[in-house]
Amino acid sequence: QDMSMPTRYMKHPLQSRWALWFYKNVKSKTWHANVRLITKFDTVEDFWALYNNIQIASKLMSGCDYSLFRDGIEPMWEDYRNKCGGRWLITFSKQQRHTELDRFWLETLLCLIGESFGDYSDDVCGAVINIRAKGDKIALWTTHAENRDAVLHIGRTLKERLGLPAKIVIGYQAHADTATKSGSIVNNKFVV
Amino acid sequence: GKKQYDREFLLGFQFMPACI
Repeated sequence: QDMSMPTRYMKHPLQSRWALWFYKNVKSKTWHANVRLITKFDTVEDFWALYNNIQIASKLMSGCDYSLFRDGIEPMWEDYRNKCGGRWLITFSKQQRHTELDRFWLETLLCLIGESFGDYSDDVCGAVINIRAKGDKIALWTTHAENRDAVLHIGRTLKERLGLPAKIVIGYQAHADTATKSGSIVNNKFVV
Repeated sequence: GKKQYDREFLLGFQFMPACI
């Protein structure tokens, strides 16, 4: 009846609802106690409303993480959708924090919410950025380390979207291997 | 079908005025 009402603006729904988590390293507390859910969103517009209003990753304190995971998947190995999975891992030099890190993280987020991995997108659980004094890291987590075709397609797509040159090799590590490692070296299950 | 959005589409919404 009210002809003066503007046409309702429809937000653009995402395929999944996503949850953004924040980790701050407080040494007196357990890892679980240091992880907090910030918020969830399921539209393009709500993603930007969040992204534009939180601290950019490169300005976080050392020891902090952001994690973006599909709603219902916790950002930890123990979640049943992660425990048989693994991660594509990209490590950065200290200098890259100020030149490339935020661009790479945003591109990773856009790959996730845009479901950029075609038929293999369902294998993607989420992504994590670690801000660390010794070197920052971005990791994309997938649900099953044995899904070779999915893992490789996701890795190649990520590498292309981030614009990494061919000579840069990134590795995929199974969480089971990371969790049981004795030293700091974890064997790559795949590389692209 | 699956809702897939390419980067240019997503980036186009970064600075859209907030809707009520």
